[in-house]
Amino acid sequence: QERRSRSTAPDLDALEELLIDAGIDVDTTMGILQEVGKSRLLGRPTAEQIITRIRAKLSSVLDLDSTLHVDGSPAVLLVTGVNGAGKTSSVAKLANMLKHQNYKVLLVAADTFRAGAVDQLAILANRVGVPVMRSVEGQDPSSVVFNGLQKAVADRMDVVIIDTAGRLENKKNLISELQKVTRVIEDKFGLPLSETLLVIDATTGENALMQARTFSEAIHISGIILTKVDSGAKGGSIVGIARELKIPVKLVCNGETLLSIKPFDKDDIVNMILL
Amino acid sequence: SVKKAFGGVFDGLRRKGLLSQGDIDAALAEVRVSLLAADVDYRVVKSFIARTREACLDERVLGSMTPGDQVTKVVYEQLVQELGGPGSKGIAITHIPYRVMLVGLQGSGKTTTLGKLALLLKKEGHYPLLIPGDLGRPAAYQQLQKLAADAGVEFFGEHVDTLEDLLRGADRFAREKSLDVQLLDTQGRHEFDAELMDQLRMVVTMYRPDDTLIVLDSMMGSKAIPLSQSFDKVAPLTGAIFTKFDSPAQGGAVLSFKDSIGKPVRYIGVGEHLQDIEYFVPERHAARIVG
Ligand SMILES: Nc1nc2c(ncn2[C@@H]2O[C@H](COP(=O)(O)OP(=O)(O)OP(=O)(O)O)[C@@H](O)[C@H]2O)c(=O)[nH]1
Ligand SMILES: Nc1nc2c(ncn2[C@@H]2O[C@H](COP(=O)(O)OP(=O)(O)OP(=O)(O)O)[C@@H](O)[C@H]2O)c(=O)[nH]1
Ligand SMILES: [Mg+2]
Ligand SMILES: [Mg+2]
Repeated sequence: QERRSRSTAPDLDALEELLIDAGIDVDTTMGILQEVGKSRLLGRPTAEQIITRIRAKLSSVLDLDSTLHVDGSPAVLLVTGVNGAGKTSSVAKLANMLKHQNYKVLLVAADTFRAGAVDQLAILANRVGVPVMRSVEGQDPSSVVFNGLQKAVADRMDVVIIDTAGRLENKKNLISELQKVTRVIEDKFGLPLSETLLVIDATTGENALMQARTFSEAIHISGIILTKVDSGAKGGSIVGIARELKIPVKLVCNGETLLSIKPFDKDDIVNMILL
Repeated sequence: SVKKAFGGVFDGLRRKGLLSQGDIDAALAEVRVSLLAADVDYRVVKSFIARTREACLDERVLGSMTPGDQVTKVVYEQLVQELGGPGSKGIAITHIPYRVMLVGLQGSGKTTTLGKLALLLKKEGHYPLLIPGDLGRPAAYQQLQKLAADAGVEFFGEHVDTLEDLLRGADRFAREKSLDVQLLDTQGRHEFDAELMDQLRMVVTMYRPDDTLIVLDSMMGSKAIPLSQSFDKVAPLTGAIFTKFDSPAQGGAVLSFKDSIGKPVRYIGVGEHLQDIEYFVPERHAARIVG
């Protein structure tokens, strides 16, 4: 009798800890466990059954279109996010990926603030084998972007990827700067943004959801690049972001080499969270 | 935020006049919830609440004319103790040469913070040397070189092949130029980067740092503590610097750090500019929390 209950009773506290430990925010975790628990009306579920239901729930929440859009002549991809998240590295990895798909890629070094930012992207561009539009310290990022687009059109590039400076979501002047950059691309220059990618560090806690909320309120965010999943962090913050904002993860980065990037795989991520 | 939740609890208590043990328990239950919600480590919260409860059931609180104020004062005092006791614990240059090393996860803010520390030490009358010990990241050298120039401090710019040559060369350079404090930048790494963790072990043996500070991103959440414990095994820590404290993230790990690692939080980074560093002052942080 006792042996039977041990193997069948689902430990909800342990499940809560598992989900929270995977980085899923508290509200989303509670919501998932409640919804999964509700279906208890169909009988007393075992621990295995609850896990199966959680897996199905996560899978359905994350079921968003994760196709990377490279449309436009040239296609313009803007990369943004908070300081240190992995924007510059991801821009280089994405450039490498697209170059190997035979796109002609131009990188734009629009981080005109941080020490060594332009040098960092220039070195990476050289490693990938793509041209980079450099900028000078203190230059208005919007003017760098405008010049970059002009160069892309003149040199008949297929894709332009724009690296921007890190910015915390509560810095209103920096968020305005980002809005201005999108206006320069879409209104002033007249090219639609093919992707505006928000880089989210998998090691970030509850604040990741606030980042996504604030950035997506300021500009349209078409997708997420999730970084540093090799560090042991599971990136569960993307679940709350998908659930509340319907923003899909398009790319996942798992290391510091140019090849440590792959398209989002829903099953991979759900397995990573539940492991 | 932690501040808002705490504020509500103490305002309610102050309005009550005489307090029963039940009132205090209820208030501490709310304090417990806000600490947990702010990512403070579960075990740290448990022992903190236990000690605070004991201190609150003291005669000076229960017998006081303004017990609500007394409870607030007790929580404040307990928080200050939790954070390592009163007074900031900055770098103290007790002998020359004094060696400092910053370690931490990729992108946490090490290089920027090293520049900030250099400027701060210079303002306090020291002669720091910035050492570009990150041989992995593209343009890490140029990044630190620029920060050194902006801070107006010396930079060890000699191009070397190995970390060993770098450390020996920097030491020689510091002695030649009579620079009293060496500040070493290191590559970002995590606990599963086996090679990098071995390298860090070796750097500690070669450099023999007087201070090893882990640079932690305030938005990291509770994972900051197990991460720090992993680093501590490889490079014994003497403290932490929490960066991006200007972000709206709760930074609850600040409260758990001293308890879990046994060393205090020493500085906080509060912005992207070189002057955006502050001594971590427990009284100030505790006051910020209790409102
Ligand atoms: N382990 C690991 N490290 C990563 C990953 N992505 C980026 N990094 C590292 O994280 C650090 C910061 O990356 P950057 O690309 O400079 O980040 P950023 O967002 O451009 O930073 P700022 O421009 O300063 O805001 C670097 O050391 C990268 O090598 C990843 O997927 N895994
Ligand atoms: N807002 C804010 N940004 C910060 C703070 N400290 C560092 N940063 C920013 O965080 C980003 C990463 O800083 P770095 O100094 O390059 O980080 P790092 O730890 O050296 O990175 P790696 O060497 O790649 O591991 C940069 O954009 C910095 O300007 C801070 O206290 N506040
Ligand atoms: Mg960058
Ligand atoms: Mg660095």
